[in-house]
Amino acid sequence: AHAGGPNSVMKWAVLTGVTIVLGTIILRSQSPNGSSRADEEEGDSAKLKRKPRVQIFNNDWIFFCYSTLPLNAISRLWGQVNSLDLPVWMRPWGFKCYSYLFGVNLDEMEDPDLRHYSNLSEFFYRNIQPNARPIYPGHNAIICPSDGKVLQIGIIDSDSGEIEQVKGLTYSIRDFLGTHSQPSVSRSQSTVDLVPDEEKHKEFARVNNFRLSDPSGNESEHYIEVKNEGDKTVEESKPTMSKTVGLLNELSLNPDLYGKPYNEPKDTQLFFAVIYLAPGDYHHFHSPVNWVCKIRRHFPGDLFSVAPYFQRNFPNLFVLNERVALLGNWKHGFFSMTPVGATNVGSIKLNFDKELKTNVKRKRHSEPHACYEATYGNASRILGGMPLTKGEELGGFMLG
Amino acid sequence: STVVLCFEAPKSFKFKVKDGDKVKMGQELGTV
Repeated sequence: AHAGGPNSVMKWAVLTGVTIVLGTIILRSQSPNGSSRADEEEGDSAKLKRKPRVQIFNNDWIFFCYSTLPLNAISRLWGQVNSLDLPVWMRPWGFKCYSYLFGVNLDEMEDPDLRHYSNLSEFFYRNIQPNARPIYPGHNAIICPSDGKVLQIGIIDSDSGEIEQVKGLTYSIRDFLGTHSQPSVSRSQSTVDLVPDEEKHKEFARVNNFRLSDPSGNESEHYIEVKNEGDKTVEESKPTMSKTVGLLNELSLNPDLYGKPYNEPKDTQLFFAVIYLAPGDYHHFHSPVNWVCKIRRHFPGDLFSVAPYFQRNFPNLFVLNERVALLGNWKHGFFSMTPVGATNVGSIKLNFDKELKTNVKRKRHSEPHACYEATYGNASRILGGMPLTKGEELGGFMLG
Repeated sequence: STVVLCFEAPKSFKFKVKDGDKVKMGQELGTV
């Protein structure tokens, strides 16, 4: 500084001052009591978003800096780069190199000729031979919806509605799946119309003991008639409203929008399972059971990595990330399946919902919708939703 | 990417996998 003379000292002083001021502003904006009066009017969703960030900040500088990165833009760029067509001569050894690095099983691919995949995005979203994944039969069994690694399984505490991310770290099922009364929801009706298949749906309902909605298409009450083999049906033993029912009504079906409140058969519990897909895994997901999907809630969020390290250390990761919650019911009651995006795979695709677009550039300063909700009630009048059979391919994760 | 299942089932439901298991689509996750 001495050698550079007075103006370089001035430069250093200004730079240091600006850094301190910026750091203070960022710290204050992250601390809960630093929120201004205007913030108080913000919807819960904004508070909800800020709360986890505060936790991130309190948690660790690394996560704080990481959470300021433009991950959604990086993800879109990643997708665009990987959608550039590769020269044919480059494809075989390029995809073999990727397969070696990430443990891709090339033998099970539906189209084994690597030159047919024009870019990495297509190769990433490859199909496998139908018989490569036999579907476990069991009428009462739930199958794995995708390849991957089981990160967490367990029971959801009906009182708190909390799901364990890992030991000691939890997130709320209400925040994760959304509730019908949450602020800033934009609702739409899916335009899918399966009415011509009604006969098939009647068979589907009979096989799975689903109660049909009345022919006029009004939502009958969501009472799942479960025939217990041999002894009396649950219907005869009127279900008592257990603690779970309040949570389920909050989560899934808005009485004045989608029909009567959710009644449930007795002695049930809420379970959860978290499956992480590694970059080399087959990235399509399938239906784990025979069920009827009634609502889709798309939460445009961040795209943090969901690698096991982040799941172990990043609080509220699943509540912050972009995700598509599919809610409905199966023969034993409420059922939901939620694909959660990540930095490299921001695009979540649903085969039966072409209107769904994830990881799109959001208009600056637009009110951050808590979620975009679509209902499938008109997909099948008698079922009141989208019938999905066990093992059926529902969609997948695409690069970018 | 991650897939999260949250579902209601009778208390007799048992998971057939445990944390850390590698799974394939179509494999039994659990049964009532």
